[in-house]
Amino acid sequence: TIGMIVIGQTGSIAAGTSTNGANHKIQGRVGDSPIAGAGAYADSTAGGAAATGDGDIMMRFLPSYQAVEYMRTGMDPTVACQKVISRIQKYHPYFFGAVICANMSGSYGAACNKLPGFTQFHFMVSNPTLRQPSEQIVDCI
Amino acid sequence: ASQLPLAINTWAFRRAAEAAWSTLQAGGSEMDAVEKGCGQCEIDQCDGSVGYGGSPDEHGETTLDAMIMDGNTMQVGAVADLRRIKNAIGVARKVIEHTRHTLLVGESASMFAESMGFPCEDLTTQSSLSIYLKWLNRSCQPNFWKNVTPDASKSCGPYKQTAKFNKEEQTVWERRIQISNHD
Repeated sequence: TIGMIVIGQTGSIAAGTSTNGANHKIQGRVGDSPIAGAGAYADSTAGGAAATGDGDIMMRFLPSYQAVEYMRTGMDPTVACQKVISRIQKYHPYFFGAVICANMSGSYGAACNKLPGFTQFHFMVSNPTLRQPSEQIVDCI
Repeated sequence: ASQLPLAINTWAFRRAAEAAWSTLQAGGSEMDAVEKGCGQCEIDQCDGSVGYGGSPDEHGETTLDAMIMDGNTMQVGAVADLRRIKNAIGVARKVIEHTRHTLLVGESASMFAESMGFPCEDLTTQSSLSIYLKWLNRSCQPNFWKNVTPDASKSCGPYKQTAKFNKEEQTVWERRIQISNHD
C-alpha cells in the first residue's frame, strides 16, 4: 500500500492511498485504505496523516483521523503518530502497522509498531530543504 | 514557510515520491500530486502491494482499493474491491469530480470507471497466478477464516460455519499480515 500526504505552498493539504490489499483475502474484503480517517485523512486547518499495515485491525481505530486531531491540538507530528500506534498497541500488541503525519507548517514524522522482523519503518519525504525526494527511517516503538 | 511544499509517502517508494514532487514543481495542485504519486505506484506495482498483479484473493483475482481526500473542501472520492481497472486512484478522483458520492465498490465501481473512460483489463499476471497456485498447493494456508468447517487451518473451502467458537491466540492471525503482505 502507498499512503501519501501533499501540502502545498499555501498550506492546502491532500492525502490519498492505493493498494491491492491482503494476500488471499476472502472475496469482497476491503481494508482501511479507501476509508477516510482510516487509510488517510487531510484537513488543511490541522494536518494530514496516512496509515499502512493490517487494515482489518487499523481501520477500527481511525488512526489517520486521530493523528490529525492530535495535531490540531498543537501536538508534534511524530508524537501524534506515536500516540495512535500506542492506542492500537493496547488492544493488539502484535499488529503490523505504521503511520506518517504532517502538520500545516510542513513538520512531519512517522511511527510504527515494533515486531520481530519489523523494527524500522522507511518512508519518503520531499521538501525545499531536502530538495529531492529522500528516504527517511524511523525506529518502531 | 521554507518547509513547504511537502510531499511524504509511506514506504521507500522513490518513483512515487518523485512523481508527486515533480507534479508540484510543475505547478500541479496538491490533489494532482497525490493522484500522480499514487498512480505511479500503481504502474510500478510498488512492492507487489499496489496495483495490478499482486495480492490475489481466494479466487486468484487482484482487486484494488484507493482513496483521495481534499483537505480544503473535505471532499473524498474512493473505490474499493475495484476489478479489472488498473488506475484505482484515478477512478477515486473521478468519484469526487463526477458524482456526489464518496465510495463506490465492486463490479459497480468498475462499471463507473468504464463509463469514465478507464480501460477494462485483466489484473492477473504470471506473478499473481503463481502466488495463488502456491497457496492452493499449500492447502490454502494461510487464510482469514475462523470457526468454520472444514478446519480452515488445515483445509481449503468451501467452508460452513460451526456452532462452536474457538478462542485463538491473537498473535497467530495478526502475524499473517507483515512486511510483504499489507494494506
